[in-house]
Amino acid sequence: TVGAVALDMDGNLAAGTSTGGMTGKRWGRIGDSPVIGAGTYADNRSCAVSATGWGEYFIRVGVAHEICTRLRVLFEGVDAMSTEVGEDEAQDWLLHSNLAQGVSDSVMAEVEELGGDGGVILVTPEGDALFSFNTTGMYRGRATSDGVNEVAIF
Amino acid sequence: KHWSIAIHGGAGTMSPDKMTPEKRAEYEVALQTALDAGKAVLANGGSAVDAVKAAIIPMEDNPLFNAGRGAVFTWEGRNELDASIMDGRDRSAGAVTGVTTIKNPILLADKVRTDSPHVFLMGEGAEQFAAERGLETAPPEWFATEHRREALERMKAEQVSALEVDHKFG
Repeated sequence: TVGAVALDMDGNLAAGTSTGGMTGKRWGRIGDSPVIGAGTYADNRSCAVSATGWGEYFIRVGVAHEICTRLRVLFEGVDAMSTEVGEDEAQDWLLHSNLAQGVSDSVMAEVEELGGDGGVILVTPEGDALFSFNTTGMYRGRATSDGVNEVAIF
Repeated sequence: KHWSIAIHGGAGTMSPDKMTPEKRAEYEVALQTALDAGKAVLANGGSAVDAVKAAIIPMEDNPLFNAGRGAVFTWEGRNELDASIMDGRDRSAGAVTGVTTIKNPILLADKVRTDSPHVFLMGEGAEQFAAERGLETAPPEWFATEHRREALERMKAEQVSALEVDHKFG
């Protein structure tokens, strides 16, 4: 499986995934295809996600949509917080709390609890490009306008 | 104004000991090629959707990855391809599953998103839609690779029970 997620200079997010599925699949099984909501999701209000792994578990957890929804609720909370503690302090908390990494890690932990494995990539409206996986490796790469440019496997 | 992109080429249980330096370098070059393609779109002011497609196409065309050319084989010995794409601006989405002749399934998924009232098309219907939209096709030998065929043969030799093959998932 391959995938990409991106944030453009207009602040728009997108996600895409493409796969051949799992070796030896039969009977029209499509549980390992990147179903919207499980393997692919994008929403400018939260993030863009592309997944790879044992698809049936990603469907049961609703991985891509679940990550986006949790982040959207948290971002809305940060907006509400800014009226109480001030925008600077709220944004500072947002930037330093690793919200997106924590959310994607916790959703992938749910996949693992059910017995599934794999990983996700995501980008946020703030420009974070993140990975989360519970396998020994994931072929991956990321780049940002701030100069990040890296590929990795293990 | 800033931009950002992340890509993946699959995940799994891999051993650093079993990957040769040559194979590792091959993967890293392929990943960097895909990343560069997406970066170029974003750095030139292109859209996130176009960047996603630009990054995925080189991986679909590279037999190293399980997508497009280099896809794994089904039990019947075919390469069946799936893809999906979503735009965060309006949450428009397109997906296809079980196509066998579309050279770059991510482009077909995007056509479903932009040129149809549907979100998810399968098999023959998806192929017919692709033909009507003039998507590039490729013969079965384009997608088939020897190392994937060998993987299927190994699996068949080791797992002959239908339950074992499908792990009871439908």
